Amino acid sequence: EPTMYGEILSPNYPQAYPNEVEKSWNIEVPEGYGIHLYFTHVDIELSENCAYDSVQITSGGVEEGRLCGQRTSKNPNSPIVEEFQVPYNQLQVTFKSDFSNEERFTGFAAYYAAIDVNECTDFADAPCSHFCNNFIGGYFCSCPPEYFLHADMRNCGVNCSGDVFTALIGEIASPNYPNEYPENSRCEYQVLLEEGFQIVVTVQRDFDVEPADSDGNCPDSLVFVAGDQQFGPYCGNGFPGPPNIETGSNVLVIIFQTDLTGQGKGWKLRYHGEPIPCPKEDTANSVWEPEKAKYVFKDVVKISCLEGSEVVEGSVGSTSFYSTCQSNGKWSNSELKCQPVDCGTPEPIQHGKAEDPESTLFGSVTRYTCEEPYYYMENEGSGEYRCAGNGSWVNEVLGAELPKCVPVCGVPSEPFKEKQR
Amino acid sequence: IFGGSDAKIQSFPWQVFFKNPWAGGALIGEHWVLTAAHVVEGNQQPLMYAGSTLVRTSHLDDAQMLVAERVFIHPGWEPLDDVDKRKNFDNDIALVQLKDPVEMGPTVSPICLPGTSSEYNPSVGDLGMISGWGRTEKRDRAIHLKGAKLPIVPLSNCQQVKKKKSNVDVESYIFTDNMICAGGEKGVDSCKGDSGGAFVLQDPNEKNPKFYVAGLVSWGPECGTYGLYTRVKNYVDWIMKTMQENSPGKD
Repeated sequence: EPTMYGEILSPNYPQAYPNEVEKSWNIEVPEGYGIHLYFTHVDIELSENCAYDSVQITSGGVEEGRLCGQRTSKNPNSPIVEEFQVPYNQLQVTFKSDFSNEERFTGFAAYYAAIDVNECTDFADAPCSHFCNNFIGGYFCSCPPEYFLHADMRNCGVNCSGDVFTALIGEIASPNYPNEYPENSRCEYQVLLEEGFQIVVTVQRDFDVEPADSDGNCPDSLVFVAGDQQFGPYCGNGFPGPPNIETGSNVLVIIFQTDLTGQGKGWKLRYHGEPIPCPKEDTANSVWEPEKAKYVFKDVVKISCLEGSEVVEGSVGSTSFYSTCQSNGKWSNSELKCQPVDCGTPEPIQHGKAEDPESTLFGSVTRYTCEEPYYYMENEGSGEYRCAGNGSWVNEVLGAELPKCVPVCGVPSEPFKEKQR
Repeated sequence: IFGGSDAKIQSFPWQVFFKNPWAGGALIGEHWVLTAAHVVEGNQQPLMYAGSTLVRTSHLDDAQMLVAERVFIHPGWEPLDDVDKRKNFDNDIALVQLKDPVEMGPTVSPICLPGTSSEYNPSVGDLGMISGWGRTEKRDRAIHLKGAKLPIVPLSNCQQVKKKKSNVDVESYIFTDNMICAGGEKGVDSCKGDSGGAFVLQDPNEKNPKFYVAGLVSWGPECGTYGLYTRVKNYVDWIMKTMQENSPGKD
């Protein structure tokens, strides 16, 4: 069990230690403490490098010291003849004697005590990113004002995340800009605009973020994430990205990550929402009103079909329809198209027929005829009908009215020849 | 027909056969038959056939049967309880509306109505044609259609027919301007059973032979002399009005 202090005596102490013995003591004090080991008596056969008899102090496999010979205190007020301090809580002491002692040596007497370790200063690696506070048995880290201690309880960062920008135009800068940005921080900002707008980012020229290392990795970095797209990481002196970043999305996450070192001035950017454009589509058979070079989100156009074409919705035909540029960059009613008017098969008439037209589309011609010689076309006109823009077969004289075949009157198929009586 | 000869229906495709009473009519449209009022008097559902030269029952199976929808007797026709005592045949004209349209062809086609101009006023001397399955010199009824040509004569010719039978007193009959008198010098005449058939004249405005109905077989003092025909031109307005007001599709 770890103890706060203890005594270690060589075999038979204060009598002469025997030949050919080896004895070890594993000293352990509570964690967070170091060990102060001090000798009050050392009387061990002297040899070069203490090769014959010795007491060896090791910690973590590293030899802290090896003693032999006789030691006396240099301080008349202190009984300590030799001492060791290790910042670790474990220590091993090993006593060895060989077989060749001719004189009488009494060995050693040593004491150990747990001592406080100053973790803030006793170790090569700084345990805290900012302020280190030692206490008996441990230490704790603390941070400057406006910084917070990360969950690892060692590193301080700036609480810079969480801002959500919803205005159509805005500016965002790194913490402390234009002063040095904080180290060891991760700032996440979100720009969230109405659907139908894409965020366009312009980073100021005075961009100053710790440059990339020799492998091209940015120790501090600015990254833009828009949907599946990522822009960056960016670092260095002067912004290395394009003058304007068109994200194509209405949601943008800005991530600024800094490491422990290498601070810079930081960055500042301006963003604005640009309405998503809708493509101007092929206008065959149709006219768009209003006519524009570019159409964007929320634009409404009236698409009118040219004469001879129509848009069919279900079973209803019309000459125009409205389309709206939607938030996804696509037109509403995009399934509707102006198509050539189809008058369909000419309607049959009694005692007559319409010749099969080559086509039933706008402008096509058909001709009605009656079953001659017993019927004739009652109405004037040639019987020629043309497929009109309103989807009807139209005659110059009758309009959409169908021709009428009426019986021929007063004409016998055989003349009456009176037989002579 | 007296003084006539056998004719094919193709020569008189407008000729309609009335079975009961045995009479005739003239097809003037897909839905209309013109006949004499006395033919349909008291018979609102006359059975008619078109397109057959012969009117034997077996042949009528091949003819088009015409079913009456409604009968329109001219409002000027004087109704009588005892038709045998009739001496007034003024306005002897009626229209029969058909239920179904008649299919036209070489054996069935209508006769034209007279135009309204004076050219369609039948004049004495105009040669017309009659047809029918009525009485002949030899038979009470003809099975084979007969036709004849006969001229229009002055109405006085009809008025002055000397009676051969004691029960016909011509002078007691009414003669009006709605009647045409026609008859051949050789006894060409219509007779009983020909009533309602058309007396047709050639259209004066057509180069190719085309006929219109100038008269309807109405009555006569004695077969084989002169006969009286309803003057159709006087009724064109009534005919047109009746047909328009009762055309299919109108309530």
